[in-house]
Amino acid sequence: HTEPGVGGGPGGACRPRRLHVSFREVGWHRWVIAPRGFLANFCQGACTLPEPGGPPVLNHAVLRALMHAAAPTPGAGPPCCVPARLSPISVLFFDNSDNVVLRHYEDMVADECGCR
Amino acid sequence: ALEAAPSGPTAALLQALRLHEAPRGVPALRPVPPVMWRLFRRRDPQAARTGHPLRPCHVEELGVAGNIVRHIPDSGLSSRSPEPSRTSGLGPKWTVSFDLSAVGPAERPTRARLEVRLEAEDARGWELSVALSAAAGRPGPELRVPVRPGLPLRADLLGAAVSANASLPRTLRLALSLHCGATDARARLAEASLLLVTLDPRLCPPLRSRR
Repeated sequence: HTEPGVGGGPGGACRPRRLHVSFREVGWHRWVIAPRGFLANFCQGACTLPEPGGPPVLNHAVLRALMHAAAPTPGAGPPCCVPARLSPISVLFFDNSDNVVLRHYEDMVADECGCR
Repeated sequence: ALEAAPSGPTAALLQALRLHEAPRGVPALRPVPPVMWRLFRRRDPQAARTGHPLRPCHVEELGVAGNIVRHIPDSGLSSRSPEPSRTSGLGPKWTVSFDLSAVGPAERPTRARLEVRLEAEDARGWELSVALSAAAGRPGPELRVPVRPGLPLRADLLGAAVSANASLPRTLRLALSLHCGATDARARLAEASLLLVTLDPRLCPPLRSRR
């Protein structure tokens, strides 16, 4: 699920937006023991010139934002708003051989977004 | 790089979670072993956020590398009915087997712990020997585990019945023999399970050089 309108919608500066992944939605709720779902989030928003307290920015992104502000060039748009810090999740479930399985997955939740 | 993305959200989620097949039918629900709950809670991302950094691809509680932990019940093919023992000093014998077909070829075992629950009136001084079943055709080292009344027996099989550097067999068959000094000792194998930890290196983040 994404929850539209939370935090002002898709506009605004680059930052994480809520994206909830529900195992029930794909009919796995009998198999997945825990969690029921997890907040994966996604990154969205404008990457303009860096502002204090704004998303982390690479130097290259600053140059790109400057170029875009000064002379927009087709094909060379502003920097992109992408995950900058991710964290893992663990899933406990029954597999098709009736084993109880615990799997760890790295980089599954976008905690922070940045302009790149 | 991920393989070509199959269509549909379920297929995409399967691929993201590196699961080769979608859940089929309804699972035979059984209680979740306490060790699995403990390991799940230990890896709870909330703990990660509160300043307890989790080492990727590592199972802290068991102290080994790994990102997949399976609790595999014995498939009960020919276990629990003790085979008569003709050797003096040897008590009942059992054969237990574990279905490892779900383990992928890229997974490397880092821990294989057999857990057995025996029921016996007086088990003082008994020992249980664990070895690959003769049917495996490859005699391996025999492990000896002291029987402690009322407590589950645990035996680490890696390096003994399970090789750390070879791919796992589809089925692991083990021969259990009770050394109790009397052939008419009464004991019942109540439960046997395998806790298998494997590492799939493809799921581990590349070591990032510090900037």
